[in-house]
Amino acid sequence: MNLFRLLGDLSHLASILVLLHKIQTSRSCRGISFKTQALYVAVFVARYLDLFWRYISLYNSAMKVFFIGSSCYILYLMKYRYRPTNDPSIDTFRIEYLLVPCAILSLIFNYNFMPTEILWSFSIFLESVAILPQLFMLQRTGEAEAITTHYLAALGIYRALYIPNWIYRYFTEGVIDPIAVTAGIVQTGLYLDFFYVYFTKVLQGQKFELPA
Amino acid sequence: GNPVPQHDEL
Repeated sequence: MNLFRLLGDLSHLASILVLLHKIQTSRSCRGISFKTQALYVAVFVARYLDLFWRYISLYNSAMKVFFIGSSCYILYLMKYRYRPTNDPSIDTFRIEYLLVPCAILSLIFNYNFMPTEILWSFSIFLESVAILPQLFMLQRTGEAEAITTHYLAALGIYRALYIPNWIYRYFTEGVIDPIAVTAGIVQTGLYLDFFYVYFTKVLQGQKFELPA
Repeated sequence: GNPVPQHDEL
């Protein structure tokens, strides 16, 4: 564990707490892509079910339980409790364009051709693009509530912090994980446009609005 | 070393 990874994980944790706070206080999931949230459930289940056969640390296990539990709870809130506030007509990204290529990539790029490793690769590839339905929705509506942008920023910062973590681990432990690093760089890259608007507008007190 | 990384990251 190093500081970059710890801060990254805490940022990930914070992003989910911000999202839950937004949904609970506004009693609405307006502006949140159900498809992205469903993809995160798939990511967490595919990767973290190793809870049952791989023990790393109490920290690691507790985080895995939290991520699986909270992501399922968010889906429940969107699908049942606050269903009327969820508008599928603007959540139109075709997720099969993400699922199928990720499935194929995970069959080609994995560390061992066995179900658990293929699932692990699949979850890494899928996580890297899972935010696309959400960003696509933002692009369509052209604006977002401030709290939704804080959620996205925390999620993007989490990914960005994993990059110095890998650099640090490479130099201190000689560890390199090419699949996670490649997917992680792609994933962070997807946030660049968003970060630009977030840092130049939202943090200056302006509304999050994309140029037409 | 081991060709399969530990997967100790979240």
